[in-house]
Amino acid sequence: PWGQTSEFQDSDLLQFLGLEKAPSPHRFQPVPRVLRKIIRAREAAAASGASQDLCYVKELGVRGNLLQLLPDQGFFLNTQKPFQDGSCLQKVLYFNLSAIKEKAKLTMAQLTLDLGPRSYYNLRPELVVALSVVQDRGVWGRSHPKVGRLLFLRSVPGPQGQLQFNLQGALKDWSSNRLKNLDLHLEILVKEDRYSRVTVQPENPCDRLLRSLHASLLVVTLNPKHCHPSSRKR
Amino acid sequence: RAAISVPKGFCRNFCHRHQLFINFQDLGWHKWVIAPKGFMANYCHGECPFSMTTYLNSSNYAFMQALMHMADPKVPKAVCVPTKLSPISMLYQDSDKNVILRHYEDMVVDECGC
Repeated sequence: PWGQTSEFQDSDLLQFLGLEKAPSPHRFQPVPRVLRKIIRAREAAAASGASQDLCYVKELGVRGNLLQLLPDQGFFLNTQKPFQDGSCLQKVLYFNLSAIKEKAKLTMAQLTLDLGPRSYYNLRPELVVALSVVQDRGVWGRSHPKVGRLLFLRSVPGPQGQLQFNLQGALKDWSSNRLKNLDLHLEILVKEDRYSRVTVQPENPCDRLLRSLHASLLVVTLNPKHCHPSSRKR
Repeated sequence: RAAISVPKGFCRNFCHRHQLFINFQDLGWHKWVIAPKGFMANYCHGECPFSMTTYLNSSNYAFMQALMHMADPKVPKAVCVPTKLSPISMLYQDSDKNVILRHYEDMVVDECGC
């Protein structure tokens, strides 16, 4: 009997969840540990009957009633001739921001770059990660994007682990212009003198980074209609 | 209040909260909802007789409606409804493969009344 009513339930589900299209019934995207931690904590609090302020995300230290993890839909550049001038890889990170509602107040925008699993052997080479705004994307897959303002330049000890960047400032500019996407240029460079030592490793770390690099944008928003700060505080 | 005598075994028919676990797999929602797998939503059910309206977390209106029902049976009985609800959080994936965590108000029945 459940199967017979699934069509009815699907349309109701869309309305209920506030979605425009049916969610993909395929495999789930990797869910960050912090989101699982939040949902587990809330389930435990609900089971114990404890009152919760669901407009405050304690684990992230920000107010918000909606957390959205946007996957990177970008592409690599110069994959044919890597490693020139210390450049390990270049990628355009593309995030579709249409899921962020205009009336919501942005309280957090955190980019996570996952360089790969941590291990003793991946400690070298030392890398430099440069993240810039893309001014002009050009034609997808054909021309190079025009790189604009540099947002972050950070040294990291090796091609492993997760890096986090606060993009709230960058995203506010984009949301005020009501643009529906965010394009970033990511370049990872190998620091001089250390690159020669890389060759003794069984696999070139830049090749491995090309396969293992994963980027996602965690956006937290607060809808004032659903969250009343004064009454919650009382 | 002390003068009201309650027939033995009748209490279970009075308005109160009943347990109801909603399993997303039964609804086919597990295809989108990552967590939780389900939740205890509960529901309200039971009679709201005039004689018990003061005991059943009743509104003044339920009292008046129950009184009117006694005087005129065409007036419907007072009904058993949720009087306190609480939200839950849900983690799910949308059509653009965004993973979303948001809370939904009024999902769990905490208390019932007439």
